[in-house]
Amino acid sequence: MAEIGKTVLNSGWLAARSTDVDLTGVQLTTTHPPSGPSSPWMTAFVPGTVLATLVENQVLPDPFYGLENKSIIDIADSGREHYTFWFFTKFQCKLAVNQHVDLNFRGINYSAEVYLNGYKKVLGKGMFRRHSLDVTDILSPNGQNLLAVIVHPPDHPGKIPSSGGQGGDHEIGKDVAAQYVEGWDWMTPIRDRNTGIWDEVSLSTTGPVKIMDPHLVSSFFDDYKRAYLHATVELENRSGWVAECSLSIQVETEVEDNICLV
Amino acid sequence: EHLQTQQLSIPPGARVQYSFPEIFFYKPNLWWPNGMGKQSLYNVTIDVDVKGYGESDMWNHLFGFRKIENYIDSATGGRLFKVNGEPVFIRGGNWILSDGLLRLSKKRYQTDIKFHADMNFNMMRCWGGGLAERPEFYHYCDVYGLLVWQEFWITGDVDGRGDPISNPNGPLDHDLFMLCARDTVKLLRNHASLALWVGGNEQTPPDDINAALKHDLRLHPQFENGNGN
Repeated sequence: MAEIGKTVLNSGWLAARSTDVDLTGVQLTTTHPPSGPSSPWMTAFVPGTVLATLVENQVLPDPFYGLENKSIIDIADSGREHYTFWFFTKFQCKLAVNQHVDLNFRGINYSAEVYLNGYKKVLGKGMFRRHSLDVTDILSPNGQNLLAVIVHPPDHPGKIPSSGGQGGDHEIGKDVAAQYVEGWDWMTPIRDRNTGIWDEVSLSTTGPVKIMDPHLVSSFFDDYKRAYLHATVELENRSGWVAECSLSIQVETEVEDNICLV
Repeated sequence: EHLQTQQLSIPPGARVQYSFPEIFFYKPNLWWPNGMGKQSLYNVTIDVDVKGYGESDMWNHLFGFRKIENYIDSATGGRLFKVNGEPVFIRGGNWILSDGLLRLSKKRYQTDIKFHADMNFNMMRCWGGGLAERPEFYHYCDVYGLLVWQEFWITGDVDGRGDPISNPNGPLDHDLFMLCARDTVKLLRNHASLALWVGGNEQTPPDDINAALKHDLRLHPQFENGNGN
């Protein structure tokens, strides 16, 4: 039985350039999973970008030293497929009755397709949005799950004019993504435009009812002597029956220095 | 110190929004910016038990009691900030992001943010061409008392005021921009350090996006009246 709460998936990832992989996402997550960091697969840096993984594997030099950035091909010259990468990992998860699990991506740049045990889910575009997929029904019965994600760069990565300039040719502004990546007066362009699974990947296991995006607000009166905490939560009942819930909120004073509250 | 439990029935497959009755505090320890007092944080835990099942889900967050106000000063045209009713002299630093390959970690954020606090800053301005910063960034700004000015993804250079003039109407997909903005607000809105959402850098977002942001981020009518009822 999986424990209620969040499990971060930040180890054991592999990556490979999409053009070097002849398999589909269904094959990668059923009959032909990669066995380990052997070509074209390499150890991946998640969360992180495609370039971070290539630098960590010494496939490319670190662009922050000397003029190394000049030796890294820019996406404008290589084409988007050159920085379109597969990311792959395995995870254990076995649920008990009435348990549910979500696969969460806190940030992907710029769009992706997710394959889990042979099932495909498409993630919408946008660098600054979370994705939460209810994968309860597609987990593997034996608990060993295979996950593959193909990540595509921004739709408009733009081209860096020979004169450089703030934001290059500004094409990146057509997407909802970080704009500095085309270069600015204080920095050179980022060659992969920060493509990748750039923020946390996690599994969240719940019972039949799930808490989403609580909102906490404080209000003050009488010169801050009288204060109120207002809390609003969204709840989702993912079972087939009426859920009789006890909803609790508890506020504990902070941990003062090294005094622990028990 | 404060525990409140409410009973709730949720129909099968339904998604509901629930507000707790407000919880009263007498003289709570307030959260203050760096150099003005302690950054008191309270651990707020929300959990839901389901009859016949047990604990179903749990969420917690370190919350700071503080009131942040800002307005344009008619005499100077500058933006003035107040925290808990006290005016703040803003010592702000520009922030793009911590690493250009997004190798972002708690440790890295703690080091970067503490460095700025040690330099006696009390605000980080997250530039519109960079990131909507991450919860770990905001957590350490909560801990070290750095107010955060967070811009959305519009810059003068790229969105209509650069050379060449380009994207005068911002990104191609305004609905996608608003979806990302709304989700980012939900991700970050409970952090004590979050002081100001800003449409963009040296540029106002396209009218429809600007209007939607202003509407969504307006003060909730419930908090409009100041007389304490």
